[in-house]
Amino acid sequence: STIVLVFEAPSQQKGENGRVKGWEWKVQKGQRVRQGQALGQV
Amino acid sequence: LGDALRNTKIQWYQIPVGLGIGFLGLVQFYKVTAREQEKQRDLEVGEPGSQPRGRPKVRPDGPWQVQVMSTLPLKAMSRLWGRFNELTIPYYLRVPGFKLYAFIFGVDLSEVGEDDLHVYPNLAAFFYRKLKPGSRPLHPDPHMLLSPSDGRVLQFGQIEGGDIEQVKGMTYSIDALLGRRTPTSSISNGSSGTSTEHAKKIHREASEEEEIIKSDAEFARVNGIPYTLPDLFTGSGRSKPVKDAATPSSQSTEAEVGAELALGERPWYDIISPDKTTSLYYAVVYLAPGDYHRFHSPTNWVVERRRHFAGELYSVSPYLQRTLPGLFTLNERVVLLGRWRWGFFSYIPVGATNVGSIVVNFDRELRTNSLTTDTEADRAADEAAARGEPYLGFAEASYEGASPVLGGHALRRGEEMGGFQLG
Repeated sequence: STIVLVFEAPSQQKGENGRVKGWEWKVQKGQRVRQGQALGQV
Repeated sequence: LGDALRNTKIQWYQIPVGLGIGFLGLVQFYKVTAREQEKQRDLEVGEPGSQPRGRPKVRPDGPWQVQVMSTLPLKAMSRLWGRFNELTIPYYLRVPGFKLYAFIFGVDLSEVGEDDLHVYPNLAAFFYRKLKPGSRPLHPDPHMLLSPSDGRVLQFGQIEGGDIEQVKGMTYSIDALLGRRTPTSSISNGSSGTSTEHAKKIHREASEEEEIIKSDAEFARVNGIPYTLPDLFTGSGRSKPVKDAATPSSQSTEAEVGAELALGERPWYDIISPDKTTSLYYAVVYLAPGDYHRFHSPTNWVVERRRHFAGELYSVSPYLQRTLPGLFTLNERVVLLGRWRWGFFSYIPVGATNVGSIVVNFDRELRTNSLTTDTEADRAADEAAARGEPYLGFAEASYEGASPVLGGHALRRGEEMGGFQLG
């Protein structure tokens, strides 16, 4: 079984201080995750 | 008879070569004609006046393994598998059986909800086990999007041009995954459909509205849903709301509901922020057989609609995901559409051969991997064909009745939403 998430989030863009703003993934492809673990954040 | 069999002389004659060739030619001609007729019938589906004949069978492309699999009655096999696993296991065989299963599939028995494994009467119950409280702590940062379940992150990324990359070079359309348009009312079968009666019901309940608003405002505050009630009413938040006309005010009229239905005809991606400050992202989490098979809400969000695609039940193993393009658009799945802090949000549990039954806790009417559902889907396809419309491939229900103010069913971060069951 599989769960697919499709969602809208702010696009990634570079801020004035060079920091990336917008959606950021916190996982790698193929990584094992547990329920409640972070996938990403804005 | 015995005497006749023993004493009758048998004489063998050669069949003329021409007759054999003619016979083989006839067989081949029959096969080709039958194939052509089948193709012609597929083309005629949807044309006015054509003979209704259920959902057209999708024949996936792929290597020979996929071709062989496509000839198997996967849904029937899945149901049989489910029935088999519901058979009660003898008491003294349960613990060794579950321990063997845990050894093979890597289940951590120390976190299983019940200490005494005898409690699980069969494999189906063990498979749909709960975990001990606290064994899956949520990430402390409330702004994080959480993993909905245990599993492996197979793919994630940004959706560009409406396509999701399944593996390198294989993509499928997001429209095919989620469904493009809301079907006509004949297919809607939700607990509170977008019907005139629903609008009238909302109108009758208008006197109770103030009380509802109080409770929903309280809910929003508790769950940290970062929009205010006026945002929900007017859609003046960060992104365009799904349905402007869904506001259940005391002024709800049939015209509003009509407008809502009209909005339902829009492609789903029309809801994306028109100012292009947002993008669409996706993530695919694969649950292995030994994983905890209940799924949870990854964030605070509101589910507005459910679309049930009664498709096939191919395996969703990483191998097949690599080799069968558009696997998720072929399989039976439940598409939950709604919105979260940043706009559109959808959550799609996809079934597989061994776990065809998808349970959604807040939707008692949903029946997946069911013969009845298949029959209903065939009937809907027939009706669509009779009307001269294409079959959209899904049945839709609306959750607006769950909370008239929020416009759907609100879910807390980490809340259990449902799960996958064997068969």
